Amino acid sequence: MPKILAIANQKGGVGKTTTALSLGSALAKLKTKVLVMDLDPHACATVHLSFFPGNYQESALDIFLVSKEKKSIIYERENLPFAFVPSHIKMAEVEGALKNIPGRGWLLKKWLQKEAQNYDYVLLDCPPQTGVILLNALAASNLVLVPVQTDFLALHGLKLIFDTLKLLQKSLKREVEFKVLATMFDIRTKASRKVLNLLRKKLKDKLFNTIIPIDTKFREASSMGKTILELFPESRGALQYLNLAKEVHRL
Amino acid sequence: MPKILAIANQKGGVGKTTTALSLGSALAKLKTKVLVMDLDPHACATVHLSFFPGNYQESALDIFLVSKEKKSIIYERENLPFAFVPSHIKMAEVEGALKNIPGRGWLLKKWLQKEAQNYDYVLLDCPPQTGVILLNALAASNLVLVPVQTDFLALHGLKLIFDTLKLLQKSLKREVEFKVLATMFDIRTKASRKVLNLLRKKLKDKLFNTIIPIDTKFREASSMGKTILELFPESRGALQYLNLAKEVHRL
Ligand SMILES: Nc1ncnc2c1ncn2[C@@H]1O[C@H](COP(=O)(O)OP(=O)(O)OP(=O)(O)O)[C@@H](O)[C@H]1O
Ligand SMILES: Nc1ncnc2c1ncn2[C@@H]1O[C@H](COP(=O)(O)OP(=O)(O)OP(=O)(O)O)[C@@H](O)[C@H]1O
Ligand SMILES: [Mg+2]
Ligand SMILES: [Mg+2]
Repeated sequence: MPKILAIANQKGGVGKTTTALSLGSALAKLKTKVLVMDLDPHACATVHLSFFPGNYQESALDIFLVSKEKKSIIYERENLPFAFVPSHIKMAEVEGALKNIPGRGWLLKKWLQKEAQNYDYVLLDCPPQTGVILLNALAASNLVLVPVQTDFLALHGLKLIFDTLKLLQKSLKREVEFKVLATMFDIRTKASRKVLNLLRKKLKDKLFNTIIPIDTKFREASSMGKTILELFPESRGALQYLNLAKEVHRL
Repeated sequence: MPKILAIANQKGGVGKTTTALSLGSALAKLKTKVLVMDLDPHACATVHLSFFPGNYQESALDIFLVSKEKKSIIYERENLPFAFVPSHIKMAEVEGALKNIPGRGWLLKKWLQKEAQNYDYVLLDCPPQTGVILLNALAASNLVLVPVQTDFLALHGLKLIFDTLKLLQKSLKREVEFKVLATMFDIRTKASRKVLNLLRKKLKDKLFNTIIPIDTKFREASSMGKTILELFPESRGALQYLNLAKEVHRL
């Protein structure tokens, strides 16, 4: 029975993909079986791990659009610390294709129940757009992990995701469990420290204790096709994602 | 006859809003008349300049939805270096409201022709979502300024905006002028320098000479409700946006 984490925030560039890949790698270091799924039509996690158009076929697209092929979409490669389901540029067409189709919000949940039961953790890298793909991820999850940058506009962005979660709770008729992760924390910047304090006051135990610091090694890692845990295991960024993995494991 | 710049990129968190506000302020320092418009339903530029729900009424919403009020939506305040049209959370409803309405792609262009002729520059802060609002901004512009982070995934993101511009050129039946701005450049990070060189090789004169460096002062400025030009005029970030303003002015 896997724990399913949707990594979601409607704001762009806050560290969703970085969290999906780094936390996935860190959880694998704790000897758990991890599946990471790229659900973003922008396919950043996919490209980051060197899945390029032409060098792979099956993708998350098969969950949402009927495919006559029944091949596995889960890739397990030597160089990957976790199993991975890549995204595809055609994921951008899912919204229109599934318009008004009944049950379109539950396709991912059904797929997970059939194909992902052997994993301890499933991490869903979500698109920033509100739509049927994000809905599927939130509905399938037991925890929504919300990365939030420690800057002033991040507080403004929190309102958006909370409104989305409230609407979701209404239609799902159950609690939607969520927890916020402060990312890109810059201890030298007064604004960053101020926002972190506000987040702590406002969210209390809905904020992870682990704070992800700003670290230039993340950008280096994405250009080298691996996660920060593999390339720079002693860096502050890697060490904090390892702490986050332990905190998630204890939830 | 204003020069109209659409600040656009479908990737989130690349510096669109920061560019709209900082470049707007820098162009104003060159003694030009500047109008900045927040077209993003997330209203980050709006919140950054301390326009909060409740302390303002008219907004960009009136361009897209018929409003019986014919009040001006352009704000000129003592503390603002430029004239400003705020966004509004209801901008998220524009997409659905204008579905299949003929002429929905030209509403902004028409409004600009009526209301913005006295400005030298109009800067449009665009949402990252592809949709009718982005379409209006691109169709109304004479130049599309594309901020691109100097990281590996940025090159992947470029393909998306170029595909959008190609489609737009087809339906507009005219050239869509664009120019890329390298942002968040981190000279200490090898990946950042590598990506900058790739951008220069690939884009040639379609890349601005000015490079915007990573600078912690941007985040400080957004928490203080003003632009970096007003608060930290000697910072590297401010000086480079001033250089960009001169480069834009010479185009
Ligand atoms: N803690 C950090 N310190 C420094 N850079 C970071 C950090 N976390 C992420 N980044 C960098 O910030 C950029 C955006 O991160 P990322 O792609 O994870 O955001 P995202 O929320 O997934 O964006 P999108 O909304 O486009 O999917 C990337 O270049 C990434 O390498
Ligand atoms: N050159 C820079 N150096 C450091 N931080 C920066 C720089 N430019 C922007 N930022 C910060 O990065 C974050 C994202 O920037 P911004 O909001 O301008 O991006 P955006 O493309 O408008 O995002 P969105 O897609 O959500 O509209 C903000 O916290 C901003 O203060
Ligand atoms: Mg992402
Ligand atoms: Mg913005």
